[in-house]
This record gives sequence, C-alpha cells and structure tokens, in this order.
Amino acid sequence: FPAASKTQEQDVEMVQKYLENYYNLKNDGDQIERQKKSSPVVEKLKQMQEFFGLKITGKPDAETLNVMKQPRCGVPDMAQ
Amino acid sequence: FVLTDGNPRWEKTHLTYRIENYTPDLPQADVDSAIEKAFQLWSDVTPLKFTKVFEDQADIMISFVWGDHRDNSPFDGPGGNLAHAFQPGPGIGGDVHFDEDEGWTNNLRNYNLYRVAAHELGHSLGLSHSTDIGALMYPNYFFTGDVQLSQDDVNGIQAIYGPSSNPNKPIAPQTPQACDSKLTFDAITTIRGEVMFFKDKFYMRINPFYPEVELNFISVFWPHLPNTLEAAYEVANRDEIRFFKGSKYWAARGQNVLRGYPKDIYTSFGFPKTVKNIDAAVSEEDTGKTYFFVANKYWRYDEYKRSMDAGYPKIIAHDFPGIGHKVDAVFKKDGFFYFFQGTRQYKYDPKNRRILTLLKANSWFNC
Repeated sequence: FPAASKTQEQDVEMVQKYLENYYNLKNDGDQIERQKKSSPVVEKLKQMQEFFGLKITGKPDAETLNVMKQPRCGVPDMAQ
Repeated sequence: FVLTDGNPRWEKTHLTYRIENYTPDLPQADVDSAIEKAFQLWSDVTPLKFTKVFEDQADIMISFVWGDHRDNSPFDGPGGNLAHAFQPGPGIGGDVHFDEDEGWTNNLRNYNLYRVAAHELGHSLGLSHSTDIGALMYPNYFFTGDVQLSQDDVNGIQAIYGPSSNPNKPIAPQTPQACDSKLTFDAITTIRGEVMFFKDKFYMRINPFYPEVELNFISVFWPHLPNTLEAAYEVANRDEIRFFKGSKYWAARGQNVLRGYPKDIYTSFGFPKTVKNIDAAVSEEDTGKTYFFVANKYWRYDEYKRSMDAGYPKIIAHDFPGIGHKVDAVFKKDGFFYFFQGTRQYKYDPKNRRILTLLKANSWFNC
C-alpha cells in the first residue's frame, strides 16, 4: 500500500470539518485518526450516510467523500 | 421533508424582505428577479405573501457576505458552503446570507442564484433539509436548469402554513420511489452489465454487487440529455447506449454523449415521417437485431447492415403473443425480454414466443 498521500490527509481533515459543520461533531483533537467502532465520528458518519442514502459503513469511503465534497447549503442556524 | 427543530414558523402571512446589498457577479435586476422568483415559488403554494422593502428592518434580510460575517457560521471561501439562512424569528431570524466568495449566475454555471435562494428561503420559512434528492430542500447543490418545488417541498411548507387559496396550483414533480407499487418507467436499458431505469429526470440503477437502488438525476451522467426519455437501448458490441425522445436520439459511450448528436430517427434508422416517437427499444447482441416498439407495431433494425429489415412494421400482438398493444419499456437480460406496461412487467421467452411470468414493474428493486 502507498504511504498516506497529501490527498488522504486532506480527506481526513475534510471529513472532520464536514461532521463538525453539519453533524455537531465536537472537535477534541485527532478523532478520525483514532476512530473506534463506536466513536462519535463513526456514528456521525453513519447518520450522514443514512441521510444521503449511501451504504452505511461508518467509514469515509469513496462515495461518502464524493458526497461530502459537493457544494451545499450550510446549517439552518438557530435564531437564538 | 423535515421541519426545523422546534417547528418555528412565522405567525403572520404577510412578510417583508429587503436586499441589503448586491453581488457584483450579476446585474442588480438579475438579483432582484432571482430573489423575487424564489419567493414566488413558496407563495404560490401557501397563504404567504412577500413584499419587497427598500429601507429599515424587514422580516427577511438578504445579503451577500464573505468569510466570518459575525454570525455563528462563517463562510469558507469558494465552494463548500454556498449560503445559509436562519429559521423564522425576530432579528436575524429568517435572514439569508449568500457567500460572496462564490460566483453567482443566472444560468447553468455554478452557482445559480435563483436555485440557491429558493432553497434558503425554505429555511427562512421553517423547513430543514429533506432527504428527497428531488426536493429543493435537499442540502447539496444540483441544478439542471429548472427550479420548482417538488411535491416533498410542497408537503413540507403546507404542513407549516397550510395550502394556498389560489386555485391555479403549480405542478409539483414527485421524486420516484423505487418501492412504490404504482411506479412506471419511461425507458429501460442495460448498460455495461447493469440495468438503468429512467423516469422523468431521474434514473434508477441496479448493480448485482450492490443491494440498494441508486436514484439520481439523469444529468449526473449525461448533462445534455433531455428529461423524460421515451426509449433507450444498448448496442453492446459498440459499447453504445442510444436514448430516444420524439424524433431525436442521442448516442453515448459511458458518460460521454457522442459528437454529432442528437440525430433524427428518419435519416439514421429509416423510419417514415409518420413515426413521431419510439415507445421502447431493445437490441439482441447475438443477432445484431434491434426491435423498436411504436404504438401497436414494431420495427426490426439490423445493426450490422445499418438498415431496417424488410417487411416491417409488424403487429406486436401477432409476434409477441400476450404483450398487447403498447410497450412503455423493454430490455433483454440472460436471454429473456422484459416488457413493461404501466405497473406490469412480462418476462418473455423470445425463443418459444411466450410469456413466462407476470411481475410488478419494480420487481428488480428488492423491495
């Protein structure tokens, strides 16, 4: 296997940022790197995959990354 | 559809809006027009009325802003977040912010302001993101040229504000549901070992290695094909798919529509001018014969000779016993023809010329 490329590192950051932005993932360090089966990242990824009708893997697979990279609307913010 | 948490809504039906500033990407008149049309989409189906004001605080304030613009959601430069809006309420409630780092357009180029405004105003009125890919309230940007509320959007907004008293109700397209027992198809074809079903502006795709039906816009694969195709078939040995609508057809290899298309069916296939459109088509890889179904007749075309076989058209009911008088769609798989008529599907054995099984049209979707 090739060593982690710059692109993959960028993908990790992108997944982290996406879940923080749209799924209220708390940013407390390198969560993606040390994700476990029940980690918040996996749970949030599953929520996102379910919403978009993707295969629910809990992993940032190619299809999930592809959807995350599409431009979209931001969070419908709370007036308060 | 999904309502915003806590079901916030405007308690009055007459709302004001103000465009605080303008993007330099478009003439001001185009911005005004895009915003006005976006409001009208929602007012057409609800009792809501929107009035534009030019000074002071309006219920819905609209602005183009960059980066951190002093709310709780800074923008992120080009791409990514395009815009956001606040749920109904006083102050910042209902306001719409467009990311000025995007290029705003009034055409198919990214990003169409009318399309994005229509979505954001849904938030301003109390809708959250929908899971229906055909809905305006689906969170990802996709634009094929028309902006209209889907039935899902209409159901959502009417759940909050009730229906409009206007008797002229706009037509709201429904996104096809794979497991809807009333589902019918416009066209179906095999494509590189998969089967694609076409309905309105959507395709549904099944793949033996993937249990879920993939639903998306036809334009995701073929941006220049029209919606509501009428027939499609694969010429496997040329790795070509042909799509038909009216008297025109397009040929594609993979995701690329081949140059020089659309062409007309009269010059290319030899149909007489009395044939206005093709209902269904299927090609046999082993013989190179393509069957075109037109009303109650069918024609046979030879893909090798590139000419229509003599003696056609013939009556469908004579040569395909039990198939009847009109076919919506047909494809061939594992030696059998699958004919579709409305919500019915016939598995047909062409060697013995008989129907083997009657199925629901959506039997391929593991419902």
